Amino acid sequence: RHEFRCNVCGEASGSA
Amino acid sequence: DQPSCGQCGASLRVRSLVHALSLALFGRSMAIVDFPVGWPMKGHGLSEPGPHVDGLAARMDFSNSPPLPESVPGLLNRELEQAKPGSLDFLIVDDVLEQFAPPRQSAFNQAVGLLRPGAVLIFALPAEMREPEPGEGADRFRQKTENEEGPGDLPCNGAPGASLTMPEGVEAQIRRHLAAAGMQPPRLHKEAVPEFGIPSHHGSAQVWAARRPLASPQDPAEEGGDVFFDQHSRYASLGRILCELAEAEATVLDVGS
Repeated sequence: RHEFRCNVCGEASGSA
Repeated sequence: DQPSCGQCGASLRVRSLVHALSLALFGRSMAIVDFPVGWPMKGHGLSEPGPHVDGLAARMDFSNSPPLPESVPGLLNRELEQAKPGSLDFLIVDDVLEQFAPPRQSAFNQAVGLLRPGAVLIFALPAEMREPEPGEGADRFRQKTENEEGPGDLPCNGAPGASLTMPEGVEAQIRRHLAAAGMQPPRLHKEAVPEFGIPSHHGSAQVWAARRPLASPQDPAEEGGDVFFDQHSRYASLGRILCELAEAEATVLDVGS
């Protein structure tokens, strides 16, 4: 699982 | 492409498009929520509805036409018949161009014709391209052609449905189409953007960015370029350099002349 920030909604998300 | 943001459902392809758009407009990769509100740019998308469409529309003059699932030549004509030629600062074309039967040059010409000088075309193509299996996908669009893309059957992208993709040598063909449409050499975005969950080599899409050249002031036949856009590009780059040089929490007071 890879944590990232979504560049659409700006929220922290996971699992690219 | 599967949704991969647990919050808004944005796919990897959409995030890659946003990355390319942000680089083209602002010179750096930002989330849409961090784009300035009221940004004086006019854009259009040929994209499935989604949070990226809503986010862009909330921040600038942005409209969107969903691509049709069974798109055929003429789609751009239908979708964009209301758009004024040379009126857009950017156009996003998400998995549409490959659905045109040859000659595809007309699709590129139509798309570019909507752009003002200095504007950008951002588009995604399926990353997986191969020759079709017998009886697969694109059969009903299959046709012989003797145009510049060579004779023979059209390949399909292996995805469900009837999407067509470019034959082998797609990258060279795209570059040729864009050059013939008068665009500057395009950029194929292959870079990883780990902070936004974009790996360097992913299988969902190729995202390209190409810019229409600014008109030369020496060429009276050309309509003048948009000074604001050019100045913005310069100041955005200058601001980025200053930010990189400045100490943490430093404040840039002015980047004027």
